[in-house]
Amino acid sequence: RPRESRAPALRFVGPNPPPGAPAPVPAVLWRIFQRRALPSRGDTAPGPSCRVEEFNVPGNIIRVFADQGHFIHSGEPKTFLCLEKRLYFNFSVLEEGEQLTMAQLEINFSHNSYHTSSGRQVFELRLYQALQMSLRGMSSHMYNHKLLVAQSFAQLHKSLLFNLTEVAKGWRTPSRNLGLILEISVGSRDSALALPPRRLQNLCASIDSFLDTSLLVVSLNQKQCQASRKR
Amino acid sequence: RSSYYTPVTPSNLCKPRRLYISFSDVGWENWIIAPQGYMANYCLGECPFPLTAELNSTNHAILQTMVHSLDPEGTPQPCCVPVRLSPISILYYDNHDNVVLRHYEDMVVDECGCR
Repeated sequence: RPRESRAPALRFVGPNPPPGAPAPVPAVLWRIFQRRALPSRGDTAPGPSCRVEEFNVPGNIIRVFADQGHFIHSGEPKTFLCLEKRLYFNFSVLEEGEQLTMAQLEINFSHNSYHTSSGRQVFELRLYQALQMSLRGMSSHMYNHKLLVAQSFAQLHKSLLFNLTEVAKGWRTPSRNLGLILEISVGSRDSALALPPRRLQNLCASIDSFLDTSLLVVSLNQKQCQASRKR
Repeated sequence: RSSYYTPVTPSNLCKPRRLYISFSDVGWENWIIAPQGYMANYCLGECPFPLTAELNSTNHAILQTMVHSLDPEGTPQPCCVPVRLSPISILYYDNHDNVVLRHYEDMVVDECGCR
């Protein structure tokens, strides 16, 4: 049957099957799905259908966006940065009438904590919002950017979570969605630059376990919620 | 997969009938992660005069059965349709390979009625 004739609410079948190996299903989505599909005996009846209890926000659609950004190799000799990466999430799938109610960035590392031989080593993570591309091209610092998060960590847990709800709301306008820039360095800029290059290189090597980033977005499709409320 | 089942008291009155929808049957298995299918049910049956309370009828349907009993050719019986449905959540890949968990209203027929 012609595609148009399908009910819009169930329109997720694309012209082609999803390409390549399917993305892994985030554990948080499995948990929420299973809790809704099979409420355990102790549960009260499922909450209102247009609210995500797990995050305590209104919503009837939860999406996990895969990061489509790329590592930034500025071509200059290695600076004090161990990692410099552009993060980009394609928001074009969000439908008109959907209201974004939460956005949470997750940065995953492949193992839990870093033990450096010479005692405690502190890494610094900075997250910038890319505001405007400068005329000179794609290197991270060619963007006007705004610092969103600056956090130091020594003992690292598997993943870091950041609430980017307000920033993500602005990304509904495609021209304002220039993504983020993630930097991870060995300590502050001065302390890193004071280290011998080889030492810096070794410390950065421990950052190699950087795995991936994803953005969990909760949104509310008013039309579908009102329909049920009206009835 | 629609299979008639023989209820204990055979009845052709309007009521829900079992219907299990398998997403691979409808060719969605490449997109849908879970569930693989679910019990959606459907409504089937007569709405005869007089309509009894358990047939979930509107006042209009009651009048229509009366007119049908007087003029069967000119006025059909009311229709047996879903009157109470419940939602399910579906986990799937969208066209950009994002993983989506979406709550869909009106996916399972719980009750049928004459309208």
